[in-house]
Amino acid sequence: MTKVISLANQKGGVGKTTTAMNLATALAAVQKNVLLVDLDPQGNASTGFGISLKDRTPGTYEFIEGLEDSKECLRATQIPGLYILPASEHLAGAEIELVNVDDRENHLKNGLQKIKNAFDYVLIDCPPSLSLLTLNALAASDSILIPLQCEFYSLEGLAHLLKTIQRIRTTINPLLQIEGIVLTMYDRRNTLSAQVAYEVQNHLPEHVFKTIIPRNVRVSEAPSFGKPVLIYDVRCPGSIAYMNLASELLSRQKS
Amino acid sequence: MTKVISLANQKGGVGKTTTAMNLATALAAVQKNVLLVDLDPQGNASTGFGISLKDRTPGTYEFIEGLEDSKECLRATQIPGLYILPASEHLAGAEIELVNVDDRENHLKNGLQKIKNAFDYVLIDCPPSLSLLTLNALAASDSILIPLQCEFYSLEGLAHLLKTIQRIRTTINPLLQIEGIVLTMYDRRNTLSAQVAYEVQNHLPEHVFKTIIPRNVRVSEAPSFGKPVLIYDVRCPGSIAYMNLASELLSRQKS
Ligand SMILES: Nc1ncnc2c1ncn2[C@@H]1O[C@H](COP(=O)(O)OP(=O)(O)OP(=O)(O)O)[C@@H](O)[C@H]1O
Ligand SMILES: Nc1ncnc2c1ncn2[C@@H]1O[C@H](COP(=O)(O)OP(=O)(O)OP(=O)(O)O)[C@@H](O)[C@H]1O
Ligand SMILES: [Mg+2]
Ligand SMILES: [Mg+2]
Repeated sequence: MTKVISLANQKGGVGKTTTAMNLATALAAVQKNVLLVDLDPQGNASTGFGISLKDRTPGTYEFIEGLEDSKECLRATQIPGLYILPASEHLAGAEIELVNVDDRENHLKNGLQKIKNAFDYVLIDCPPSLSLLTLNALAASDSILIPLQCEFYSLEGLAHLLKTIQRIRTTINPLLQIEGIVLTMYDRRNTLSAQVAYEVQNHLPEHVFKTIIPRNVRVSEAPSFGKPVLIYDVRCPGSIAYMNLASELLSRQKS
Repeated sequence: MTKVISLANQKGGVGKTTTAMNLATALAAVQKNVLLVDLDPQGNASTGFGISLKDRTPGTYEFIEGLEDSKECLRATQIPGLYILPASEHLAGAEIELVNVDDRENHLKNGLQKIKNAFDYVLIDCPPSLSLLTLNALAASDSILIPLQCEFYSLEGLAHLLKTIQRIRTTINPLLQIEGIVLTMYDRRNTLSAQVAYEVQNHLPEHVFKTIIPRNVRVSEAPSFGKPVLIYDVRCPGSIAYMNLASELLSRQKS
């Protein structure tokens, strides 16, 4: 049974792309078949896997609009078992084009119906907004995984995001669950990280992953080599944390 | 002569809000009359100035849609000479509502025409996207100030943003200038910051501000107190950098 998970948070720069890429890599490393959907017109996940700008069409845009055969839109990555739907700048146009189309929130869901059974996990990397692209992702998903940077503004955005999830449950996707909240860029050197972690663990204990992703410069170096940090430097603190996150996610599935 | 400047970059979490708030504060400190427009539905700039969630309507949404008298939408801040147009969640609705409206990119511009002469500077804090709200900001602006986090993904987004600016010059705003690129969250401890700074300073020397904003935990602590860092801790490295940025901006105006 394929599980579709959206990595979403309207706050920018909280680690959505980094978490999507490395969770996908860690799951593929334990023999899961994984599809990563790059739904952000910035195309950071596509860059992070070394997909050149010239090789991104057809990609997610053509897939959503039904312009190409789905299989043509997929790309293999350097990781066995991990495929990606790459994002190009065209995707920014989809935001406006979809507004006046019937069933506008379900285009991605309808596309994924045709191919998702070939995968154990589909992870969707969302742009930093609650716009039509993100609504398409949440309509297509079984659950949402929320990366939360250990900063004040992130905490403030969480309340707004949880309200939006409630609204989505009563409209486009009654089955949407919260997979969990993962604390990212935790910096032991400053108290702000500890305060934010304490707030979230206290208010939403049932949703917060035990694994916390530390701030680790190796993580931010990896994208310039077109690799997830798990491949760039498997022994660094960031990689170890992402492997722990994957095993925590898998053990939650079982119970 | 009022100057309207957008703080924009579709990459999330690069310091748009932090730069908008502290530049506005530093300009007000040297007796300029300043209006900060919070154009992000997240409302981080409104939070950063301590505007409570209950006090944000009427605000930017009502101002853009022409639902209220402009003066009703403005709020004074704790800083003399600095006013804010606060953002509420309604603003997220404007993205979809504006798509089918005539002259959809010029709603903010038309609204600002009526009130901007009361100010020396209008700074617009944009959401992390190139959507209709950001297009409204760029249509209304004399120039764009681009905060650029010293990270690889930011660098990649810059090329895309510069192309978008070219497109805007040939469509909705032929007069749009580039005010400059300001490097943010520079971390002396890691080489990535230095590499990104070197790349930008080498490729676009005429656009990069000499002032670089260092990563400084006091900056990220300030929002939880509802104050810009310039008020929260005027002597910290972040505050000193923002004051230098304001004087660099002012000296560029004169020449
Ligand atoms: N654990 C970490 N340690 C250090 N840097 C990190 C870590 N996680 C992410 N980063 C860096 O922080 C920046 C933001 O991360 P990322 O791009 O994954 O966030 P995002 O939420 O996807 O951003 P956007 O909102 O623009 O889509 C990137 O430059 C990334 O390399
Ligand atoms: N110089 C700095 N040193 C340390 N932290 C900083 C600095 N500048 C900004 N921050 C923190 O980094 C985070 C991102 O900054 P900010 O919210 O201003 O970016 P943004 O571009 O406005 O984000 P968004 O794309 O979500 O609108 C915030 O938590 C902020 O407090
Ligand atoms: Mg991202
Ligand atoms: Mg912001």
